[in-house]
Amino acid sequence: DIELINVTKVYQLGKREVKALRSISSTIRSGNFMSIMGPSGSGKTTLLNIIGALDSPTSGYVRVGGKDISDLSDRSRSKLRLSSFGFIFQGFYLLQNLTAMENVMVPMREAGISRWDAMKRGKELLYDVGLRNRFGHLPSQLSGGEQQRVSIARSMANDPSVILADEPTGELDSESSQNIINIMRGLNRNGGKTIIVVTHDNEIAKRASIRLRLKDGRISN
Amino acid sequence: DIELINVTKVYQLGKREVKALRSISSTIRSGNFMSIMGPSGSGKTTLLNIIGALDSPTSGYVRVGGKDISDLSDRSRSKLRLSSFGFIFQGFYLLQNLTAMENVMVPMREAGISRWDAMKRGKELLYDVGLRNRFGHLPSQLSGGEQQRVSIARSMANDPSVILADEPTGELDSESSQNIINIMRGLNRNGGKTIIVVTHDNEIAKRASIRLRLKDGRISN
Ligand SMILES: Nc1ncnc2c1ncn2[C@@H]1O[C@H](COP(=O)(O)OP(=O)(O)OP(=O)(O)O)[C@@H](O)[C@H]1O
Ligand SMILES: Nc1ncnc2c1ncn2[C@@H]1O[C@H](COP(=O)(O)OP(=O)(O)OP(=O)(O)O)[C@@H](O)[C@H]1O
Ligand SMILES: [Mg+2]
Ligand SMILES: [Mg+2]
Repeated sequence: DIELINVTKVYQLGKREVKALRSISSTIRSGNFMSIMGPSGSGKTTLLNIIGALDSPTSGYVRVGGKDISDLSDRSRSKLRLSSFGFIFQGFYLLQNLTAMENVMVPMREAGISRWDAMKRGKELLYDVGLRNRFGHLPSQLSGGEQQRVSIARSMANDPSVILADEPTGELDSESSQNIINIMRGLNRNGGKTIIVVTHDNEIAKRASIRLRLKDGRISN
Repeated sequence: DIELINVTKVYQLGKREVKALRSISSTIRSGNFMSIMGPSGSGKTTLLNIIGALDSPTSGYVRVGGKDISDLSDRSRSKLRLSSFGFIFQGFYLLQNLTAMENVMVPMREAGISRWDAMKRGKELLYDVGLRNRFGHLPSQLSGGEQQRVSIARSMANDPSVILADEPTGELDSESSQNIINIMRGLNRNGGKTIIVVTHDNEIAKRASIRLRLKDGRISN
């Protein structure tokens, strides 16, 4: 379970303050499929990064499995993310000098998995997202949607219990999108994984059991 | 008018060949509103870059206003793009060390417009895409959809006669998307501009008078 209690995030820009999140409280139970929608700039990415322990709130608390994660050291938070959280970033953030296959293998090698096993699993994941002829391509040699799919494959590499996806189908056509949606539903229904998706795509949002809407940094539904 | 005659694009990756475009022929008349759809990896971005003189075909011809652009020097192609083409890139490609306002001003300053006039027009453009409180933010201080909107504003800076947009609403919610679609329709119907949009969004594609579909590097409709 992931609990957010009065989570606020304020950015300081010179004299101005940007209130990206204003006292957000919510509980995401293990195995939930949650969608987060809302206008551009309403705080969705900021919220997802805080849920996923990539960022900390300006005030308020985040508890993962009952434990307050702001009490954890940077090193423990890093370990938590590597073992339990799989991220799909809005900007992909693939390593530009590594191939599609090498990018997918990175989290596995970091978790101590052998090169052989990492490569075997990487193959399956890239097959699943429709990239079987693109293993050796660098990100600069891939289309926008292909880069997004490498990013999706990478997020599932360590079979994490929580998947945090920021607009995972933004660059995909409807057929590729349906494939990704089906993969996520499978991970949720069969794998019991918690899925938290920020999306503008109603095709994904309608599959969610919990639908959150943000507006100006607050929950609006 | 932009004419493509038997345009082919082949990438060499070691021993393998990737045929991104296979003998594409099409004419885009001045004032057309054309959409290009198709699966991820089907060649849409490659096609748009060749239409916009950012890339050259492996074989085949591109004529702009009757002139074969492969005959032009790099410098003349650069001048053509700056004066006549406005680009919205799939990856945005904003300059990370310049603010939203400065990014929008870049093409105007390159075209010799004064700082004063560039700033005045930059303000209007950023207002139009809903970013009036974000002028001074760096790209890293903007949401995904805000960065996309800066990229859209920048493409219109020099009031180009041709706008080439690669997935311009990929990161936007439906309301922000509708605003962008209305801006493009206005530029086309009132401003007489040629609009070529690569999109997965049917909301945009249905406004186009010409709808192209790509599949495996060929026109499939
Ligand atoms: N430099 C390159 N070297 C090798 N292959 C490349 C290179 N650039 C692109 N490709 C391949 O060419 C194909 C077409 O790429 P393109 O970017 O035009 O696709 P797209 O239709 O825009 O896809 P998307 O909808 O995912 O953005 C892709 O399969 C891609 O892997
Ligand atoms: N480092 C920063 N400094 C100042 N303001 C910031 C910073 N990062 C983000 N913001 C602002 O915080 C707000 C929320 O950003 P966030 O990325 O969470 O939005 P979002 O809902 O994900 O939007 P989108 O749908 O466009 O991706 C935005 O208005 C943005 O301009
Ligand atoms: Mg976002
Ligand atoms: Mg593309």
